Amino acid sequence: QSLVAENNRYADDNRQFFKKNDITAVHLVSSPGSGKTTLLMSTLNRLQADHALAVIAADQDSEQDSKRIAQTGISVKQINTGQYCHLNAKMVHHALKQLPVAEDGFVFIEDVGNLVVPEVFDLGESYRVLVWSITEGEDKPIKYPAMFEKADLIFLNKIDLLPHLNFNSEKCLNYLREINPKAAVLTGSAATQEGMCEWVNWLEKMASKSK
Amino acid sequence: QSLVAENNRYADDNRQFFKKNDITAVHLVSSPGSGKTTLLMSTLNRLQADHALAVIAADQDSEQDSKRIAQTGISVKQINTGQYCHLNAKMVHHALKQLPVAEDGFVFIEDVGNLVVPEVFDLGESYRVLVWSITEGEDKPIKYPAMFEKADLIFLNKIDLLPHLNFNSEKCLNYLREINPKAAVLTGSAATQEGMCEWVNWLEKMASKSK
Ligand SMILES: Nc1nc2c(ncn2[C@@H]2O[C@H](COP(=O)(O)OP(=O)(O)OP(=O)(O)O)[C@@H](O)[C@H]2O)c(=O)[nH]1
Ligand SMILES: Nc1nc2c(ncn2[C@@H]2O[C@H](COP(=O)(O)OP(=O)(O)OP(=O)(O)O)[C@@H](O)[C@H]2O)c(=O)[nH]1
Ligand SMILES: [Mg+2]
Ligand SMILES: [Mg+2]
Ligand SMILES: [Zn+2]
Ligand SMILES: [Zn+2]
Repeated sequence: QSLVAENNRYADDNRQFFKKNDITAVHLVSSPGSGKTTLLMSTLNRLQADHALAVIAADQDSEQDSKRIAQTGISVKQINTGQYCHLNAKMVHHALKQLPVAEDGFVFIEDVGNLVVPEVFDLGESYRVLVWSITEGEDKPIKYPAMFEKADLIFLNKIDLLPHLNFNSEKCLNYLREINPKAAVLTGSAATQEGMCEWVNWLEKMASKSK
Repeated sequence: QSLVAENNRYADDNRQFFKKNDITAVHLVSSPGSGKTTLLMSTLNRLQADHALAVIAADQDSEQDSKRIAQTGISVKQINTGQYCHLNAKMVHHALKQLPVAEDGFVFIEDVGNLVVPEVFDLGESYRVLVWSITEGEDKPIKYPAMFEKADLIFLNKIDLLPHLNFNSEKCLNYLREINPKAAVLTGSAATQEGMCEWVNWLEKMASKSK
């Protein structure tokens, strides 16, 4: 409980920092390999002409994702969470100090691939986006309700594979609505770019909201 | 640390129970939706003519997997781990008391979909099998070294999707060997049944080993 209290102090601090600098902070969560980094790279490429961007990339171990993201030329800070199964606000606080965070832009935070958290930690982000790959099956919302409840948007990814799977889209949306009736839902493919326009539009709409 | 000590007392107890009854206990782990339940159902159908079988199915929430497994007619006990992100030996200990565990058979334990564990808990199992879906990408072993290190066998699943993915099989095996040079590796598809014969052969070989 005191872990949560300490986390929330840092979260409030992060949230103040983002607000003061007009930054839209987007926290990406998902299972391992659902497509967060692929989606992020495509997103950064589309936003960089018009917006200041920075990324915090987290994994239990390795520098894989920060190396990939660095290819876009965007500033990225890698965090290895080690024993911790997800980011906390203190880690984000320290990472922000090591990034060139410019006013009026986006900070993207890619969390460790993990849907199981004992407690959903506030990082101080503006929005929480859950990337859900259709390859994982329709019932994930009811198996991991805490993570699905807290999402502002669900990006249903890898729809290019739909023809080759037994995926029931109706069941999928029913399970989702059972757990989170209010989340925005976008369907797409980070690989083929399907749905990317709607996704970037949503991001820009959210960014302008906070102005 | 005392959590681990308490766990290991129950794990030793479980291990004794399995040994005394000539039971081969197989612990299945993976990311969410990699195919554990689908693989398990096919496995149960193939083993049930010759072996006593029982299943422990775990998820944070819901009865989804135990309902599916029950369709095979095999006895199954559902555990909801709630706040805990994976099974522990105490939960398994209690579940075993509620299952008709017959001598000289298999107990399959499907864990919560999760590759991130602060500590890899011993359940008292005979073997640990990691189901890794090729849809998750090649670099999972170096991102989740603890889980990959502890696997006795890696079942590389969903290879029916290989033609539709950018999956580099060589990279995949290199990353795996970096983390776990000794694990057995089988490739297959729980959906199309490819690789199922080799998988069942491995299980029967492991079962006869402990006799
Ligand atoms: N077919 C298909 N594959 C995709 C798509 N998006 C990502 N992938 C593939 O899925 C695998 C994992 O993608 P990543 O972007 O690394 O996923 P991630 O969520 O960042 O993974 P972690 O950070 O390790 O949890 C890679 O092999 C990608 O090429 C998609 O829309 N369609
Ligand atoms: N294409 C393909 N799909 C598969 C394969 N195995 C499982 N699936 C699909 O993958 C999805 C998840 O399968 P499950 O067996 O429920 O996976 P799981 O690991 O038990 O999932 P959780 O218990 O929720 O973590 C389902 O839609 C399955 O039909 C496979 O070999 N190929
Ligand atoms: Mg990633
Ligand atoms: Mg399952
Ligand atoms: Zn713009
Ligand atoms: Zn047999």
